[in-house]
Amino acid sequence: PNKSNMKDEL
Amino acid sequence: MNIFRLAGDMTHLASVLVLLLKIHTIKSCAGVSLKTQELYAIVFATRYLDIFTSFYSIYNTLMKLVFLGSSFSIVLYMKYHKTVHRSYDREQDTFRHWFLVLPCLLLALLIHEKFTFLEVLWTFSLYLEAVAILPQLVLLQRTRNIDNLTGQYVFLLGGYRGLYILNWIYRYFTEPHFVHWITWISGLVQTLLYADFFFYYSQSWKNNKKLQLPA
Repeated sequence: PNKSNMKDEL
Repeated sequence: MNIFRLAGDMTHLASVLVLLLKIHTIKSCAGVSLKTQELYAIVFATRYLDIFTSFYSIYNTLMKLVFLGSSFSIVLYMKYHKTVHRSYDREQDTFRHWFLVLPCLLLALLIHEKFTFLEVLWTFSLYLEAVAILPQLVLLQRTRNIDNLTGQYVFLLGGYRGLYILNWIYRYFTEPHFVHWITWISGLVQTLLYADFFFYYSQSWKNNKKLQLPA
């Protein structure tokens, strides 16, 4: 399962 | 996207707009730390390097451009605007903020999720954002009392960080594998730095007197 990434956060 | 994160982003947006409007309308930056503004410009520049390579949403790209534009224009205003730069308190704003940049860079080289150029700089921006408010808090202590706009600016910044912590709690319970210690710890440190300011700010509101920070 792909780890959710934080790059979608500002 | 959840309500906590949206509220956090809007509060963050409000903080930079409050500052930009203050400087633009009254043409003064008294009480504002240029060092903190320079650190924030570096934070955004190193965090949003992926703005051209990865696209998440219109909202995400738009907000990145707004944060980059506002932070750099605040720095340019304070450094070069003929009227504004005269109100900059150079003697009091003496925090050696470059001493914050190097340890954050070294820490990012040591502790990161992936050892790539973008990831290390992104992690560096997290660490730097955690401490970027320090010169501003030191300046507030020195100048003793603050005008309400600068107080509102710091207050809104603290609010944005608090809402982001709620956003992480929400994402932890709603998304599988949502564990990001680096972001959480640096975000927590940053929020704690505001804690004492919040205390004095709320006291001044309660007693309805000018905010006096202890020396």
